[in-house]
Amino acid sequence: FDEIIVDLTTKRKQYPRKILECVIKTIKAQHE
Amino acid sequence: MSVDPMTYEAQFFGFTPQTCMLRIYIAFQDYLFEVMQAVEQVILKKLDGIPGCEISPVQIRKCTEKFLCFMKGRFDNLFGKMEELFLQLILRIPPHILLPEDKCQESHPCSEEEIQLLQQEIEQLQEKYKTELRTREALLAELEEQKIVQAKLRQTLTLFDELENVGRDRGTNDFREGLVFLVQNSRKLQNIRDNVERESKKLKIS
Amino acid sequence: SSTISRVKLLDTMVDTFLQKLVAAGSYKRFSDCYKRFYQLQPDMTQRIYDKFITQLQASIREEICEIKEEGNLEAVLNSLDKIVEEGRDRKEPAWRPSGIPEKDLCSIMAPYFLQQRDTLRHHVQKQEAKNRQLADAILAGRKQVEELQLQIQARQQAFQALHREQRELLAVLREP
Repeated sequence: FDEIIVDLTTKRKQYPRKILECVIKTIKAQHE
Repeated sequence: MSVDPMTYEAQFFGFTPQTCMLRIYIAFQDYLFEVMQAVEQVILKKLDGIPGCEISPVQIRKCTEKFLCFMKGRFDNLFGKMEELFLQLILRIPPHILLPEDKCQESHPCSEEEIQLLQQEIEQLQEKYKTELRTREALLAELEEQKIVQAKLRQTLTLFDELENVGRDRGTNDFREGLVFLVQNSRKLQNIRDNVERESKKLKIS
Repeated sequence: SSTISRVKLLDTMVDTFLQKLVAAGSYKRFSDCYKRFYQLQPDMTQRIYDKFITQLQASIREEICEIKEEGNLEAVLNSLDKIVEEGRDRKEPAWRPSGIPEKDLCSIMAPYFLQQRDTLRHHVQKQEAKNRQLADAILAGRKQVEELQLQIQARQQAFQALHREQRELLAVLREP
């Protein structure tokens, strides 16, 4: 249970930033 | 009793507070046992050094267990209180606090519907921009055409001007006069030619 | 308002825990449990007890230091102090993850989509303005072409009239 919580919350902390990097790359590519 | 998984705290610390407390509890408890074991070892060693001592290791073990049992009870009680305070005051994110990585949840709250609308608007704007760019191409193309047409038309006008200028070079200030002047000149030339022909006939006859 | 830092609070709590634990495991209690040894060797009992307490406290403090170092706990707790301090004026409960990632992700992406939308809006408006200028230039150009055509038409008609007159003139001039 503890590992699941840590895994889940680590994703909550890190994934938005990673996804955002992809979104920003996509937006820049579209812009170019 | 539902367990509070303290996920928001785990998001911040990278571990669950309960696990942290468990880790501390186990470490403290191990130390208590280790130190007690060391105490017992020292006492047994001391007793070995006393000749004719009647205290047996079993008796010492009983003493150790008695003291440890009491200490363990107090330890658990005290640790429980400390854990409660830890989880309340140290390893807790107060309910009114938002972590920095979640700032935009409150600065730009956005539902899924809103984000879809936003994406639709972006697509429409992209289409509109492409249309404007195509319009620009078409407009620029017509501008180029206009330049060519205007150049041709000006060329034609220049032609007319040159025609007029020809007349002007001959001292007539406009084309009509030029033409009359031309026709009169050609008329004179005709007369001169007739005269020449007549004279040459006379010469032949004589 | 002068909140104690979490690190200080932690140290205080551990100290209090140790004090109370030591108070519970008093020398009297210790000597009661090891009564016969105590009667045999009171001084030795005292020394063993003192050593027991010192060792226990040292081990527990050392453990706390290790945990602090291992998880860089002091820096993490100090940064939490800072975050809490920054949010001290707030009263209402703050946002928490909904448990639906897609939903929570929307607000994170919103600022970037909004920025993209504004940039696109700006580009579209700029291009529209440029195209309006181009369109005006084209209308002016069309007008100019029209004028040039009219000028040429006028010149052409004048020239044709002239030509007609020329022929009449010639006819007159040519009459015997």
